[in-house]
Amino acid sequence: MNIFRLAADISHAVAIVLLLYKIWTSRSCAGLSLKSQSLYVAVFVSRYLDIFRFVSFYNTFMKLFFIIGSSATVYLMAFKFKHTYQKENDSFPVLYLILPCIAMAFVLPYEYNPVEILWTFSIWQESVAIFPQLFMVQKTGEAESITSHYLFALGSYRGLYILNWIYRYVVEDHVDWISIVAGVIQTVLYCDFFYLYITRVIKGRKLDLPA
Amino acid sequence: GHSHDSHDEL
Repeated sequence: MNIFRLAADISHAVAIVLLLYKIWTSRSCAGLSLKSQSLYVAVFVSRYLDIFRFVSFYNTFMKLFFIIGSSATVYLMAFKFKHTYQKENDSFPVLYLILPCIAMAFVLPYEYNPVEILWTFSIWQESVAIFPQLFMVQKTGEAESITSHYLFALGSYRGLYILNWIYRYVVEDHVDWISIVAGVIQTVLYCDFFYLYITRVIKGRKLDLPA
Repeated sequence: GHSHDSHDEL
């Protein structure tokens, strides 16, 4: 564990809590992509099949937190506040995201066994899971401020992991190419959003995109 | 190593 990884995990957890808080307090999931949130559940469940293999209390606790938090988000969006879900704006064709990730999992896992293939799938799937949400923001041309904070926390997390990977390469000689390449792609996807967030949301303005 | 045991990150 190092400071970058801890900050990244905290940022990731904060993102999930922010989203649940937004949905619960506004009693609405307007502007949120159920497709992205469903992909995250798939990501966490496929990656954390090793949840019963003990690494540390922290590791197990965080895995449980991510699975339960993302599942609760999907539950609220798909059932409790379903009437507020803007299905017509959540129109990104997700199979174009899922199929290449399945292909990558079978073509380039570290080892050929079910757990490794699912782990590889989860890493690639996570890297592009935010696409439907960013697509929705682009399509409607706006995001509520708390949704922007959520996206910023979620985007920061993989960016901080890049610093963690640099640190681990230097200090521990540890390299995980699949995580690094997918993590860089994931972070790059947020660049446009980061720019808008810093130039608009931090200055107290709403995230309205130019038409 | 690249075995599953090295996937200690979240």
